[in-house]
Amino acid sequence: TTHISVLAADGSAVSVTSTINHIFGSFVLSRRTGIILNNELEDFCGRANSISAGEQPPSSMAPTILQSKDRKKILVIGGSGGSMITTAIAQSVMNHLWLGKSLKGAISEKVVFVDAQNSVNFEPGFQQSLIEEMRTRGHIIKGREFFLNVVNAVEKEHGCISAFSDYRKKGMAAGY
Amino acid sequence: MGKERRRLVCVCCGLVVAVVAVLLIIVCVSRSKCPGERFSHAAVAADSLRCSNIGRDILLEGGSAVDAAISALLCTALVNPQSMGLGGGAIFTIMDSSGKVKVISSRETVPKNFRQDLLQHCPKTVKLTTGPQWIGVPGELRGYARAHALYGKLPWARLFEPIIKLARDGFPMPEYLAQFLQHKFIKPMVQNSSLCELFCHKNKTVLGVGDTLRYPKLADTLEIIAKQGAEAFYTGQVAQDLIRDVQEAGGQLSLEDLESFEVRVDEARTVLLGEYKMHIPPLPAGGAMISLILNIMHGFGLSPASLQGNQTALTLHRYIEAAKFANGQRMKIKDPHYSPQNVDNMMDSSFADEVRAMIRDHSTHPASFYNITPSTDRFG
Repeated sequence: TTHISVLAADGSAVSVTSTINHIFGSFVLSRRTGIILNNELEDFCGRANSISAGEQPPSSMAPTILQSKDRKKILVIGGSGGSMITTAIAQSVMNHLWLGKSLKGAISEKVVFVDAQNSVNFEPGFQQSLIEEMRTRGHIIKGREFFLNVVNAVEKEHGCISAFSDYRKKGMAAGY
Repeated sequence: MGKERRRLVCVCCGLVVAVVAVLLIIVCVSRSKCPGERFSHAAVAADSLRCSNIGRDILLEGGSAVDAAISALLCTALVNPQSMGLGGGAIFTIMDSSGKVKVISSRETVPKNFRQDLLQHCPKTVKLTTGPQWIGVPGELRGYARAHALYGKLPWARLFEPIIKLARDGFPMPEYLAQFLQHKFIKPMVQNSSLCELFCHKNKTVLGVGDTLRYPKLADTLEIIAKQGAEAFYTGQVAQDLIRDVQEAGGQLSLEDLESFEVRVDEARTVLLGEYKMHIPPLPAGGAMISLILNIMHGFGLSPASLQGNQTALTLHRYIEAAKFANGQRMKIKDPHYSPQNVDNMMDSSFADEVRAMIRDHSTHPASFYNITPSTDRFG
C-alpha cells in the first residue's frame, strides 16, 4: 500500500491511499500489459463468512484530512501497512495535534501496534522502561518482526507548509 | 552597427540580470517567510523523493492537487511496485479550495465468477497469499479518471508523460524495493513467478541496488492509456490483453467485470474532534476506527504535559486500551452496499465517552471485554 498527501497553492488538498494489498499483490504479472494484479480478495479472510460479486473488501486504508474549525490549519495525512495503518495514523495525529510534537517528530516516533489478538507490539527502539511499565499493567507484549507502518503527511499552518514522508520507507517530500 | 550591437547585448545582459535578481528575491522572500524545511506554496508527500518531485512539478506547471496526486501515484507504481499499481484500487479524499470534501473510491471488487469456496482457502497464519483466485476487479484507473474529470486542470496525457519516460528509460533500483527483492522469503517467490521477467536478470538472479529498473511493456500500456483514456484499460485492447493473461494464469476475471466496474463518489464522513474536523472516507475504509481511538484519547485532555514524568506511561496505557476497544469494532468494517449496518456510533463522541469510562488507569481487561473477534492481521 502507498499513501500520498498533496496540498496545492489554492488550498485544495488530496489524501489518497492506493494498494495491490500484499507485497506484489497476487504475484501475477500480466505479460502483455506489464501490470501486476492485486490480491485484494484476501482482505475478506477472517472478516467475512461469505462474499458477493461487486462487494468491496474491508480495509484499514483511511486517507484523512483534518481542518481546524477556523480553517487556519489543515493536516492531510494517511498511511500504509495493512492493519497497522489504524494505530500509525492515530498515533501520528495524537502526537502532533495534542502532544506538541512536530509533524516529523510525530510520524518518526516509534509506534505501538495492538494486533488482532490484542497483544501489544512495540517497534524496535521503543523505550524499554515504558514496555516494562505496560507489562506490569497487564498487557501481553509480543515481539513482532515486521513493522510496515508508513505515514506521509502535509500540513499548513500560519501560511507555512510542513511536509513529511516516512523514513521507514525511505520517503521524502517535496514542495515549493 | 558595432555600437548598436554592443548596446543590444548590454540591454539583453541587463534584462537577464534583472530577471535573475527578481527570481532570487522571490525565492529568498518565500524562504524567509517559511524558514527551515517548510514551504510557502504547496507540497507533496509520497513514498519516494522521485515521486514527490514529479507531483511537485505538476503543481508548479499549474496542475491541481488531484493532477499532482495522479502523477505521483503513477510514479509510485514504478518505484514501489510491491505496494501499488494499475492492477489495484485507490481511495481519494479530496478537499476543494472552498473546503468541500468528497471521497472517490475505486477499491477493488469481487468479480462475478469468483470461486465459491474461496474463503475456505484463507491462510490460518499471517503470510503472503498469492494466486489468481485472489484478484479483485482493479479500479485504480477509473478512480483516477473520475478524480481527474472532477478536479483535473492539466490534460490527462500530460500526467503520464514523466512516468512513461521513466518506465522506458529506466532508473536506478530503489533501495527499499531492493530490500524486498533480496528478502529471504520474497526472493524465491519472485524468482519462481512471472514477476521475474521484471525484477530478475536473465540468469534469474533478482535485481539489486546498482541495477537499472525498466518497464518496457508497462510503458507501452501507459502510452495507450495516456492517449485513449482510462477506458482503454476497461474496454479496449489493454482490457483484452489483461483478461487473457489473468485467465491463462487460472483467474476468473472477465471483460464484463472490467467493463462494469463502478467508481463510488460520496461525501466524506466528518467527525468533530475538539477544535478539528476530521474528514474520512466511508466504510469499508478504516477511518471510523481511527476516529474512535482519537475521540477516546481527546477526552483524556491530552497536552504536552501528558508526556511529562509518569504521565507518559499513563498516556501510553490509555492509548493501548483505546486501540483494543477499536479492534473490538473491526468486524463492523464492511461494505455498506452489501452489509447495511449503522456504525455511526463509532464516530460519535458519546460512544467514545462510554468506552473511556471503561478504561482503568492501572490495569487492563481480558480480551473478551473488548468485544474482540479473533482474526488475523493484514499487512498490505
